[in-house]
Amino acid sequence: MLELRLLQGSLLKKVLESIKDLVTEANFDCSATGFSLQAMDSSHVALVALLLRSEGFEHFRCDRNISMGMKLVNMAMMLKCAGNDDIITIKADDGGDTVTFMFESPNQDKIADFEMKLMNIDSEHLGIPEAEYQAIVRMPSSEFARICKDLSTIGDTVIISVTKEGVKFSTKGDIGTANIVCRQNATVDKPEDAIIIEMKEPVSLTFALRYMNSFTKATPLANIVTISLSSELPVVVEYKIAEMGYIRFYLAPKIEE
Amino acid sequence: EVFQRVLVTYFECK
Repeated sequence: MLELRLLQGSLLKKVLESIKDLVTEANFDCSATGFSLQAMDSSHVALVALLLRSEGFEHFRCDRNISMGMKLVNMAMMLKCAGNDDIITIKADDGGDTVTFMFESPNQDKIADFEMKLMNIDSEHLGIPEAEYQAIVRMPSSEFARICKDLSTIGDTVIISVTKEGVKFSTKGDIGTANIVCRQNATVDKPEDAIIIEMKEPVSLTFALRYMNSFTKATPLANIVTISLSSELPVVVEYKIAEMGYIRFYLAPKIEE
Repeated sequence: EVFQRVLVTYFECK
């Protein structure tokens, strides 16, 4: 028996909106730790890792570890039927082949349940070790989204370079080139407006903007995004989900041979 | 030539 009651149901709606175009189907895993997912895009160069910790749910019952395969566009369609202020409860029976999403309006005057068929998904699960990154950039998530959107009008790839001068996002395309430099700016009025760069060594990596733009669909989940970079390692783009966990995107760099 | 390696070249399968 699984029963997870999330007071801030909009969080789950936003999570689905941020991953449904990157990943078509995925196994949601539920254990005492929480509700989690790890899935790769169809070309296996990008990965999303989600964790919503059990403590973040108002009620969290998970009698045994369970993995539920879901088609994400279908799940997103169902969650779109929940109001932004609704409480969402996820329910499933052990060994069952369906999951139920229950939506309660804040004043309890409307209760809806949507039952969705589960599917069997064979997916590779990757062990991602904690790594020391050469550079970690924390910046407003909206600023990062704007940069990715602007650069993708010029080119297909972005070179992210971190030096002591700051972080530079560059692209080039048929019509020209673009460079956007953000300098460390820790002395702003609001902490969420700060750009903080922790650099152990300079690093420069190239990524496909198509994926970066897809990751920025998680912008409504967090004011701050953290970008962790190391040579020869996939970049990690992390959005912390208030007091509940995180959504992390990994993307393999483009390499010249 | 520019290419992208798949993620299993960086992370092990569990």
